[in-house]
Amino acid sequence: SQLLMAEPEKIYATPDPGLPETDINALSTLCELADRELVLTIGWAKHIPGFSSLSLADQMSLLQGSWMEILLLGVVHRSLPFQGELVYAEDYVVDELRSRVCGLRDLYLCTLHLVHRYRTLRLDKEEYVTLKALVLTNADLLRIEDVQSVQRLQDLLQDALHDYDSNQYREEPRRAGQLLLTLPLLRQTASKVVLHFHRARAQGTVSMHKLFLEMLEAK
Amino acid sequence: QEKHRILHKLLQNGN
Repeated sequence: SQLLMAEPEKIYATPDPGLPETDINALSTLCELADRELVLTIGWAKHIPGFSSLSLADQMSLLQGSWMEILLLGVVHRSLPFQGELVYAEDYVVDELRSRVCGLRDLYLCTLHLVHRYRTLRLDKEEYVTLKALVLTNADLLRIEDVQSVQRLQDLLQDALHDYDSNQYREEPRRAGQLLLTLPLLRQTASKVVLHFHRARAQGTVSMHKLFLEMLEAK
Repeated sequence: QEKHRILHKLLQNGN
């Protein structure tokens, strides 16, 4: 219930309706959206029981390692009820046509694949918030100073997922494990998205806000 | 941490 309460408010992209749908405008909308979502994500992380007790350096490393997976999992969760549509924000939905017009078809297809995976598993809200917190604690441990404390937090969250699923889905004893097995695909997809933004940054055609750039540089 | 000023600041302070 603490994780459910920590969930950020709905987010709106408010894209400029006067601008034509081009790849640069679409990427600008997504970068601006991601920048604001990063602020919300940092605030969200602080509400995860135990996160704020970690050292500041470890809090930073965890967020730097996992932010794209966290944002992507949010998009996936918002998109679950819709077929063929990615809900980046309440007012910014990308379908196949829009993805082609905006030059985002590759990202659209791999993210849709992820949505399909979670839809097949019928990921519910409680599982989503727990999985998202687990993703935060599952960043590269090589960069972590106090591995034991991060491990303790991760164990706590993994126990929460197992407890929840064994109560709610008694007929599916492997459900929690199946959810954890989706994490490699989430990481792989997040890497593709990060690469896409790195390329866009190198081309210099899309303006990016400072926090987004800072987090992108950490990857 | 110097390179990641905004993240550092947002974690240290309230939002």
